[in-house]
Amino acid sequence: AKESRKKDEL
Amino acid sequence: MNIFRLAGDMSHLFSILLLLLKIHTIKSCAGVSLKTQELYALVFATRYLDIFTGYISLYNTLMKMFFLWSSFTIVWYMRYHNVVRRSYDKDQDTFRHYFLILPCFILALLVHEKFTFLEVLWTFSLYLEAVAILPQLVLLQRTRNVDNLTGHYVFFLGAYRSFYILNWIYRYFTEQNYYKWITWISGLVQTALYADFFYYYVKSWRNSERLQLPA
Repeated sequence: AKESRKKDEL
Repeated sequence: MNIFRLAGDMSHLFSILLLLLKIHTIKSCAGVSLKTQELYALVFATRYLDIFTGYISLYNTLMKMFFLWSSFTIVWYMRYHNVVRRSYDKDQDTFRHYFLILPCFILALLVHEKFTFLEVLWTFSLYLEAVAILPQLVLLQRTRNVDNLTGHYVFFLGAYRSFYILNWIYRYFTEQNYYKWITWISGLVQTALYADFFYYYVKSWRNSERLQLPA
């Protein structure tokens, strides 16, 4: 889950 | 960006524009909960600290700035504007919003993905957003006869949450390694809180009646 944390939502 | 996410963001934007229209043009905030608006201001202030630390897109940055600006503007109007503040239903808007903030903060300290300052605040903002509508729903319940703009405002806020759930489902099936338990669970809780309101909103719309919530 390393990149699933990218917060691209508002 | 998929169509569900865009529809969600646009509903959110539209709901805030409706509220600003009511407050700025009609100079009234009757039926609007200041407690909920203060909670949203806190939600955005704690979540969008990442404006300074990470860049996603111009769209994201502009939307974040709009949500921050609009939430503080609405609170300012309701508290300090000479005309608007007089229409605020202070005696009805009695929900103890401070009681929501502390549990959300403690939960964020306990359940998060990384124990860093920004990450805990971001998690706190998710938990708080999930329950921030409660003072508004209680106020609606109390005033019972809901004016159109306030009713539409809550409806579009709920629509925004529903579209986000569709967006998560879509992303789960189309992207690899896309799962965010904390976001999903708090989002589901948040959307569930609107279910009762939605029921009465759709019912009044179908019968073309004024929205009235049961006592």
